[in-house]
Amino acid sequence: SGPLKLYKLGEQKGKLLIVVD
Amino acid sequence: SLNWCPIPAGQTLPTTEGKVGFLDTNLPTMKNGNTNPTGAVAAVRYDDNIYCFASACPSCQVPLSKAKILPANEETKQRAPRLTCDFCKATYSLGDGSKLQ
Repeated sequence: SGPLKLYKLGEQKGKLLIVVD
Repeated sequence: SLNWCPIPAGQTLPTTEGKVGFLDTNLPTMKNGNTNPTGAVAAVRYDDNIYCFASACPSCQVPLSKAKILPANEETKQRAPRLTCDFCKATYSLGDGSKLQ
C-alpha cells in the first residue's frame, strides 16, 4: 500500500478551501 | 499553481485536539462511487496545526475516524506527528504522508 494522501487547507473570507490535484 | 477549491458551507474544522473529523468536499475529483460518495477528507487538530488527509487508511481502506495521533519521533525527524490506523495499526507521517516502519 502507498502513502497517506495529504491535502492542503486554507481559509478565505471565512470559507474553507482545499487544494486538489 | 495550486488548484484551490471551496469546501461547501457548514463544514467546520475539528476543534478537539487529536480527534479525527471529516469534511465533505463534494468535489467530483474527491468522490469515489461507493466508498466515498461525499468526497470526504479527514482532518485533525494537533499542536496548533490542522492536518488534512485521505478519509480511509491506504493499507486497510477502513475510515480513519478512530485513528490516533502520536507525537513526532526520530522517524519523522521530530518534525511531524504521526497517525496510526486504529484498525490495522499502519502508521504514517503527517508531514509527508509516508508510511512508517
